[in-house]
Amino acid sequence: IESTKPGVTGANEGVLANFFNSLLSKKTGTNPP
Amino acid sequence: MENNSLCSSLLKWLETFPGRQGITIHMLTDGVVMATVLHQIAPEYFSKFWLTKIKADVGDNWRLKVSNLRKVLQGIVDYYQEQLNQNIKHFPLPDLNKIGEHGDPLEMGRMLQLILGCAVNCENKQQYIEAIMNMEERVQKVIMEAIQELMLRESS
Repeated sequence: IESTKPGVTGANEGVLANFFNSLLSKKTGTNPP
Repeated sequence: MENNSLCSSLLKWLETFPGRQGITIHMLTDGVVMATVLHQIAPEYFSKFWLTKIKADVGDNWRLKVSNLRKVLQGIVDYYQEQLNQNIKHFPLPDLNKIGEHGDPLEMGRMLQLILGCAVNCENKQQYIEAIMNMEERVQKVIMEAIQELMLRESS
């Protein structure tokens, strides 16, 4: 998912997008309540 | 990480929640808004029943504020342990007296950092992560570092 924030510098955007996308794909460790 | 920038960035993050525009440290010191946000993040865990334990009208009584904050923090720590299977024993838990009595930004930043960790790891994490990805780059960077610090604690 690309960050849609205007004015974001390329290099930083990549690092940020990679990090947050890795969070999205990380297995959610939530147990049933 | 300069904790005032952490606190101000996480206040901006809280503003992405419905009805939280213009949120301030003072508004958070009684723990009620925090509890409501946690209920939204993980209603199956921070249930309506759990919310009833948080006193809504404490005014400026800092002892009652701290009592609320203690319940919120305990709920968060239990959520990490029981729901997320994450160990945060090494994470410096916030000084609740400093939050309740003085609205200390450093300690408030720590508390909000823990709530952030719940949001980006819960069942509904996608909506919260995507909201972060639409924030200013400078704020995204502070939030990324805050999450990494939590994960670092969790993995070390």
